[in-house]
Amino acid sequence: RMQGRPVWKKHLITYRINNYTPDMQPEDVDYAIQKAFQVWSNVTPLKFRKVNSGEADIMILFASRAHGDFSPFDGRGGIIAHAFGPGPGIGGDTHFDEAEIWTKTYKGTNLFLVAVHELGHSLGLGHSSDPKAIMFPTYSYVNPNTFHLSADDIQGIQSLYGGPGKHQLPSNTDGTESDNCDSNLSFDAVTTVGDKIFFFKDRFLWWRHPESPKNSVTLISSLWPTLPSGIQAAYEIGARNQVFLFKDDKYWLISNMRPQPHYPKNIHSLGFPDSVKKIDAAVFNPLLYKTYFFVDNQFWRYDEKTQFMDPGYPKLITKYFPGIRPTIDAVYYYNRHYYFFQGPDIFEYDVISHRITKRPKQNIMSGC
Amino acid sequence: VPLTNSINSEENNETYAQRYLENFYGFVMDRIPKAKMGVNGNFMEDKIQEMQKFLGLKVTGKLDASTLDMMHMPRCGLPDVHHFS
Repeated sequence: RMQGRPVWKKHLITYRINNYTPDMQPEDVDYAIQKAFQVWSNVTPLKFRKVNSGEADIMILFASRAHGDFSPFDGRGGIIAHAFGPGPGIGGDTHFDEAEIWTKTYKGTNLFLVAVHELGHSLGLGHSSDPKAIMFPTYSYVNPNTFHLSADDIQGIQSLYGGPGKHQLPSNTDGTESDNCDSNLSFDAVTTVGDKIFFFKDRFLWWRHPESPKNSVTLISSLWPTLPSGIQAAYEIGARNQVFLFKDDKYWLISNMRPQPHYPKNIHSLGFPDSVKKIDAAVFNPLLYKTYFFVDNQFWRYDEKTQFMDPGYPKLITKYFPGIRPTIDAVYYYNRHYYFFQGPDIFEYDVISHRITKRPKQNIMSGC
Repeated sequence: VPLTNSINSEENNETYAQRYLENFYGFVMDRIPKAKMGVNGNFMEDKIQEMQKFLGLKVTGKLDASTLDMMHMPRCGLPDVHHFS
């Protein structure tokens, strides 16, 4: 903690990006900064709102050499950024040295990683002597997709603000929440993960045991800060402890609940033609060791052993899955059945007899 | 030529280290009377030790290679310990 233990006295904090580095696309800067704030909001009751004019609590700028705060930057290398602890005026402000080469990758200086560190100062954290902490004073690259705060970082920030309150969960967020008792509720993606079923919807994630009525909900970003919201398809290869998540033309691998390095990858590396821009739903069949990918009214089959698409695909969904309508929102495999989600409807489909065996009530989540 | 380079390099390292310790560990070179250079030397050694301890280096009090390497790494401009409790 900083001397005098400065903290923000409120939980809704505004920030403004005063100017942009020419090293990156402005939208990439916006994304890196937003994700960096999200890292801290995930573990505290704090919320951050971007404003585009006027004075924000945290003003963010890129500057070279002397820039009006008596702490001039020193050219490329050396000092790469600094920030001021919570307070009025310059308090909380974060400055990045424009002499560095700012990037969203491992090249140059990764803006997201430095922003997480500097915003830690903006919230009242000092430097950590733990080399694993993001608040360690020197910069070293770690994959943003696998990045997570250290225990020291979390203990530090929670000693100032406490942990995330229940209000971070859907019931009191900014109006985009889903009502899990809505009879018309549809899901973006559903998959088993170990002994649980994960349901993805917008930026939320519910999970429950297949045989239990109890469910829990969280933000996708709370579990995996670097993953996007709006996951469109998901499937699990249980024997490998692998879960694949899809959004648009990208997919991520989660292994043992941790996002893996070298992802996201492009879906076309799986063998899809260029005309496929996104996957609607996916499911792994452990009996065949093959994965079905559903795109519009067609499906592909991927051999997980050979890592190639099976020849002869795509095929029409309605022809090979009798009773299932042409487009599929989500599907998961459990106990020799597929569970297809189409809008508010769910179909239990026997993988051996190839027919619909049940139409469970929509109220798949407890309390509905 | 190698001897001269070596001396210059040592001076540069020391100057760089002094500035680093001033910036991040509250080392104040100017306030120490020149007559007490011995004390100054110890004070700088103390500050090097403080830095080495904080950053998880081997605590030698000397400007060894790993300490100088750490001093040359890109870093945040805030002091490591001076302003913090």
